[in-house]
Amino acid sequence: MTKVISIANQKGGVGKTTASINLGGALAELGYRVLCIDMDPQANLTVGLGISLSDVRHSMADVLSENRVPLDEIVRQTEMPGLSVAPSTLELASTEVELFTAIGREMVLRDALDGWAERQYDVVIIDSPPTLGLLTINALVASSRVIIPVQTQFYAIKGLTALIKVINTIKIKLNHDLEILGLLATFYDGRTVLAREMLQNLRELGDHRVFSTMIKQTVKLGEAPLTGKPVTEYATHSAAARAFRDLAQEVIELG
Amino acid sequence: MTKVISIANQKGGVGKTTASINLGGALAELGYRVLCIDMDPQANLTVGLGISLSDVRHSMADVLSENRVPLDEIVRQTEMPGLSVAPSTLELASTEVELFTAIGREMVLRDALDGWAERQYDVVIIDSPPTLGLLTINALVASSRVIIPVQTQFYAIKGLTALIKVINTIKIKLNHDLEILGLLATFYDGRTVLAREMLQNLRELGDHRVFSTMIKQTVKLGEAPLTGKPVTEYATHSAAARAFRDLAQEVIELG
Ligand SMILES: Nc1ncnc2c1ncn2[C@@H]1O[C@H](COP(=O)(O)OP(=O)(O)OP(=O)(O)O)[C@@H](O)[C@H]1O
Ligand SMILES: Nc1ncnc2c1ncn2[C@@H]1O[C@H](COP(=O)(O)OP(=O)(O)OP(=O)(O)O)[C@@H](O)[C@H]1O
Ligand SMILES: [Mg+2]
Ligand SMILES: [Mg+2]
Repeated sequence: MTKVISIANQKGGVGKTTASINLGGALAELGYRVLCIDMDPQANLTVGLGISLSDVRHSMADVLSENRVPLDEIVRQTEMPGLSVAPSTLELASTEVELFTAIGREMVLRDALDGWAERQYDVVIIDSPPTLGLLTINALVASSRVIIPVQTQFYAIKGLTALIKVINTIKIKLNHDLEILGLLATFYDGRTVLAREMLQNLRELGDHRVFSTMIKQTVKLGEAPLTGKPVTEYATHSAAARAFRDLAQEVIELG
Repeated sequence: MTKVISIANQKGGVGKTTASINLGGALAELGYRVLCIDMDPQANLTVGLGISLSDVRHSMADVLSENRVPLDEIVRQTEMPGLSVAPSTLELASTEVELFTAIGREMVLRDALDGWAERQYDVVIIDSPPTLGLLTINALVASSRVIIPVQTQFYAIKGLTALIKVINTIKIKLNHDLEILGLLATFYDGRTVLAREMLQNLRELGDHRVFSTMIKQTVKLGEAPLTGKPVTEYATHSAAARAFRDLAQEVIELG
């Protein structure tokens, strides 16, 4: 049974792309067959996995547009065994506008994945843009789990209630299977009172699990994207690589 | 002559809201009459200036919707003399959808400001969301200048060309006055090779000015929003307050 996991948060810069690439890398390292899908027109996941945008002929923009190009035709292997990627390009922004008037506009990604992913992948990870628009909604409708990266900062914590409300609405109206797997504390710097206070706030929100794994502020996570590899490959003995391996274990155990 | 400045970048978490609030604070301190407009449904600027969302009856959502509520009715004074704010709420997200089919949808904010701001403010600063949708486009059409905060990180630099293309298109088709005032390096940590390299990349892009002021990584900028005050008030002698005072000087000199 393929697990489809969205990485979502409308707050910008909280570490969605970083979590997608590196959780993907850690799971692939354990032998899982992993597909990362880039649902962000910024295409950071695509570039962060070493693909040059000028080489991308077809992308998620084509899969979601009226042509409905099959996923098979766009998926590429990365340099890492077991880790594939469905790339995005800037064109995805205009596809989102096209989707506005399409029938069944919230289920286009789910329909593209239906049955197809089962045969080839154990895990599908979907990176989403910093909005609650149709691209993020398509990702949530296509998923059975969602991980919410949350920077240990004031604005990121404040924005959570609105995000959780949208996820609950999608669960009731469009996708009964959708569960929040957990909140992932990111950019954590234990030396500051602010980060410790915000982490405490996050844990006191109640209702949802906060992963015991925290992603600490580290320059290694800023450097890895320049190499086009997950941090588990780029800096395999680093604290960041260990953290994402711990996260992968938690994700596997939670099922 | 009122200067209207947008703070824009579709990359999330680069410090748009932080630059809006603290440049606003530094200019108000010098005696300029400043209005900060929140064009982001996340309403981080509104909350960061000490306004509780549950107190906001009318917001930018009403100004831009069919009711066209005048800006006068929503603007509030902050605790800091000379600094006012036009608040936002989550409803702004549905207003953006409404705008899609409105005639003259890109000029609604410009028309709301037209002539009104001249009488009351010296500077208007517009915070925008992490997308290149209609809310950001309205901000850019209403502005004569735009400041682009750029994290000294790989993805933020990669996304710049796309943003500058959109700004140039708006300049040609919708707003001939629009000029890029400068690129503002943010989250700079001089101890890391990555930040120094990315700053170098930023400066080598050519074409546009990079402010000599850099906003360094500092916990003070994460703490200030909890107090509802700009860092120039919250931590008046800090390096962050000095940096935004320097930025205010650069902005005044560039005109
Ligand atoms: N724990 C960390 N420590 C240091 N740098 C990090 C960390 N996590 C991510 N980064 C860097 O910070 C930047 C923001 O992270 P990232 O792009 O993954 O966030 P995002 O939520 O995907 O952003 P967006 O909202 O634009 O999609 C990136 O340049 C990334 O390399
Ligand atoms: N130089 C800095 N040093 C440390 N923290 C900072 C700095 N600048 C901003 N921050 C903090 O980092 C977070 C991201 O900044 P901010 O919210 O201003 O970015 P943004 O571009 O407005 O994000 P969004 O794309 O979601 O609108 C905030 O919590 C802010 O308090
Ligand atoms: Mg991202
Ligand atoms: Mg912001």
